[in-house]
Amino acid sequence: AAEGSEPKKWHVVSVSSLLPSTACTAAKAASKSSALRVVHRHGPCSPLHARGDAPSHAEILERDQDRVDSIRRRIAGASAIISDADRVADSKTVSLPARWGIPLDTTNYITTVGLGTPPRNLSVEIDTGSDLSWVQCKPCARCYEQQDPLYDPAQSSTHSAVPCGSRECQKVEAQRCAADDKCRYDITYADKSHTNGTVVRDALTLAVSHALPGFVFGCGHDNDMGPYDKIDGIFGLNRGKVSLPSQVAARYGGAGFSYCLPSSPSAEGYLAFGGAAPPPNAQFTEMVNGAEPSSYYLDLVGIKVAGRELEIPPAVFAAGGTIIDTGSVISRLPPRAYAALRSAFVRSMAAYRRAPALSLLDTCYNFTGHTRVRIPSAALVFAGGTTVSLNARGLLFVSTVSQTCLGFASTGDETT
Amino acid sequence: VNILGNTQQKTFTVIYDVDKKRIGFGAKGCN
Repeated sequence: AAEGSEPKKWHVVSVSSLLPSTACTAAKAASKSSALRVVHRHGPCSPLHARGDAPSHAEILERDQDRVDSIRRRIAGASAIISDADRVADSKTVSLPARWGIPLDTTNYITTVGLGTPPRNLSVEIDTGSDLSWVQCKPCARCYEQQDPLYDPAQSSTHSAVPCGSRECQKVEAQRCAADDKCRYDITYADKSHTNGTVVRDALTLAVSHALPGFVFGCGHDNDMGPYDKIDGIFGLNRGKVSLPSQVAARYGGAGFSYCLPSSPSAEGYLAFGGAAPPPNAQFTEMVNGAEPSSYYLDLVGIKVAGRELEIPPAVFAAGGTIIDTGSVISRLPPRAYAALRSAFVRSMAAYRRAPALSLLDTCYNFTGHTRVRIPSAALVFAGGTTVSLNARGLLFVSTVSQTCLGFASTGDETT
Repeated sequence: VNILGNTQQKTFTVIYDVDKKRIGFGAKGCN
C-alpha cells in the first residue's frame, strides 16, 4: 500500500482483526465531557448484551431492507399517507392513524441518557432518520420487556404534560389531539412494530452537568418493537422540529452534533452536542436539501476503488439523492453505481474463494485459511471534491470468516 | 434514494454542522 501523501490503494488486514472481540474494550476517558458513550446494541459493551437473543446477521439485513423500503415509501408517498391519516381523523374514530414509513426499526447503536428528576438512566437507540424521541412509560397498557425499569412520570418532580394546543404539540409530526386535551402521538414502523402514547416534557440529562430542562418526548404507553428489541426507547436526531438536536439548539444555540460509531460491537464510540472544534483531519461537504425535508442529504457524485474513480455518470447518483442515516446498516447505491463498484471489487478480489450470498449482500468471500487478506481501498467522492476513504471495516460486512461480504447493496431502481 | 448506512460511517467522526449546512468526516474518530 502506498503511504505518505498518496491515498492507499489496498488494505492488508489480519482476518482476526475483522471479527469482533467477545470482551468490551472501554473507550479512553473522553476529552469531551459532554459526550455520551455510544455502543453497538448487540455487542459486549451494550447493557442489553447480557440478555442474549441477538438477531442473526441475516435477520439484521432483512430488517435493514424493511427500513430502507420504508424510507423510500415515505419519500414517494408522503402525500397519500397524510390523506389517509386525515380521513381517519375526520371520522372522529378513537384509534389514531398509523403513520407508515417512519423508519426506526433497525437502528443499531445505543447510548445512555438520564430522564426525569432525579434522573433515571435509560438505554436508547440513536437515529438520524427520525424526529420524535420516545421511551416506554408508566402506566403501560402494553410494553415489551426492557433492560431498565420503566420511566415513571409520577416519580419525576420535573415531568409535565404537553397540552394539545401548545406549540410543542403542533411540532410533533405524528401527533393527534384527544378529547382530554392531551397531545398524543402514534408511530407505526415498516415492520408493523409501533409505539403510541402521550407527548410530555421532562428534564433530560445528557451527561454529568449537562441537563436539558423541558425536553419534549413521547411517553409510550402501548409499544411493540418486535422480538429482539429490549431498548428503553429511541432518540431522534434528524432535522425535524422536535428532534434532540433541534431542542438542544433551541436551548443552547447551534444545532450541530457529532458522533463516532465504533468499528466493532466490542468497542465504544460517542455522541456529542455543542460547538466543539472539528478534528483537524475532518473534510466537509455540503448538506443539501432533498425530497424528505427532515432527512440529512449529501451530494454523492462518485466512487473510487483502489485509487481509480469508477466510470459512473454523476446523474446516476443525482436521481434520488443520498441520505446519511445511522439506522441503516448497509449503504444502498443506484444499480449502475453498485454494478460498477461490485465489478471493480470482484476483479480486485480474484485471489479469494467466493462464498454464498448473505441476504441482500450478493458479493461474499470465504477467508478460511487466510491470516491476512488484501482488499482494495474504496472512497466516496462528494460534490466539491471531498473524498472520504473507507477503511476495511467500512467496505466489508463480516458475518463469519467464511462469509465476508462487500458491505454495499443496490437500491434496485435507477429512478429513486 | 441512495443511503449512506452505518457500516460505512464506522470509525469516522461524523460532524453535522447544521448552522453552516455541511457534514464533515474525520478519520479515526473513535480513538
